[in-house]
Amino acid sequence: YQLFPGRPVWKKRLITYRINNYTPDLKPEDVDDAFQKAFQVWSDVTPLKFRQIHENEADIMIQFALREHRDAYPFDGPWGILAHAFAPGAGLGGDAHFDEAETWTKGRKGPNLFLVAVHEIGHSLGLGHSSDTSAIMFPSYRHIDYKIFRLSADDIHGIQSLYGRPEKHQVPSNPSNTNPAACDPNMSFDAVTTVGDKIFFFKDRFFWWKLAESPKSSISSISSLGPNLPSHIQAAYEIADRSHVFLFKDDKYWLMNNLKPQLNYPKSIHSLGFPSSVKKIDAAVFNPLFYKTYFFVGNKFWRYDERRQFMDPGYPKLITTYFPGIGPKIDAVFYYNRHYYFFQGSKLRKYHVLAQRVIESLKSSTVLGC
Amino acid sequence: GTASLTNYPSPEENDVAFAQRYLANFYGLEMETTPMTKMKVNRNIMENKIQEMQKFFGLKVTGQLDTSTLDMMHRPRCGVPDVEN
Repeated sequence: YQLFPGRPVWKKRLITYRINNYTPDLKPEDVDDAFQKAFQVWSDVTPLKFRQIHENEADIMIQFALREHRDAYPFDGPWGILAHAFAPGAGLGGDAHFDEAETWTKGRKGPNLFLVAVHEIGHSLGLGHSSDTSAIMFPSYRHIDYKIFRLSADDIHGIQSLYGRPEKHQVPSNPSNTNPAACDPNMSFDAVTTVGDKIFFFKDRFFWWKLAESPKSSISSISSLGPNLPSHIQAAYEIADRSHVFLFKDDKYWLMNNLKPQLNYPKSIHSLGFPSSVKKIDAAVFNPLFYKTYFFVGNKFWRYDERRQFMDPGYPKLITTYFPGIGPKIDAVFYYNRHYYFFQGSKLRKYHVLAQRVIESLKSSTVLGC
Repeated sequence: GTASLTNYPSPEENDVAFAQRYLANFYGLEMETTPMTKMKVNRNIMENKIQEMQKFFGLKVTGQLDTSTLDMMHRPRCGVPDVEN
């Protein structure tokens, strides 16, 4: 995410908005509803509250306009530029303008007013454009199923960097919105590992973390663990009795000891005994019962002896052969209480280590309390 | 000799003109206007700005107006610039 130069923000928590005029494309009550919902998306994840007023100057003045409309940024007719908004401030500051040459819709036949309103209000609150394609603050319009729209982790991180989190007592309009992106039914994770009494679920530049036994989760950025740690982690595992957590990305791996990144890392994965043909690790898990680590690459896996510090002979082997019901490939895996939890896209399979069979199938997002 | 009766810009010229407007709007492109240095300097400036835009959108950074870059430029979008200007 980006912020505007000088980081302009609203210095108050209750912000007013006024819809100056209405597009003829939709019924007035549909326009009101679209903006009310759009503001609610942001109030759900911040301490901010918004109130619509119908006269006098509001903090955020909203208007539909054609071509030249008394600011230095004329619109350009259908499509092209859909709307624009100004960073928080007096006068024009915070205002949002929508190109009346568009055919605004509640659906998908034209630019969806709700989706564009969420984006422009992001600007009105101080967010710049994001290069994260899953973020609503990505500059190009693309249709999203507005019925299950959620802010991305990047959006939430950006707005909370300006205004903080919602106050504790504040119940979001949509409970699952406390982890909006997490509850996406198609959620898949880059990597998962236990870390002490918690479980870390890595995704893009962020990770959700939660106590193993609690459905509630929080979100943090990977860079908060260590500025030199990469985003888009591909595999992770913990050796709990050493308080070691290993993170893998491409052909490198990092070690955190008591959650402190260790110097003289990253190291090459080939120093662990992988052949040069292995370029990255899909998933990894340490089994404390055997004191061995399993590395999953494509449809095969290797086994590493953590005591002797080298790869066991006779590997790689096929995942489907030795982990019935799992594979052929997996995204992430972690070990907890005599079970592996294998993630394959949006599917989660609970696997009994000793019985060597899948005992339950769930949705990946279940682990985050969705 | 013969002279062309029409002076319609070629599709490429259209693309370049559209790209210049796009980069001026959203990436702060400012073209050099003094005739003597114009051509070469402008080409470099334009290439740098195209690279900046490609980097922002996660496109292949070529500095050229290739298809994926032009497609992204033609997508409907927000009027706020992508970079500080």
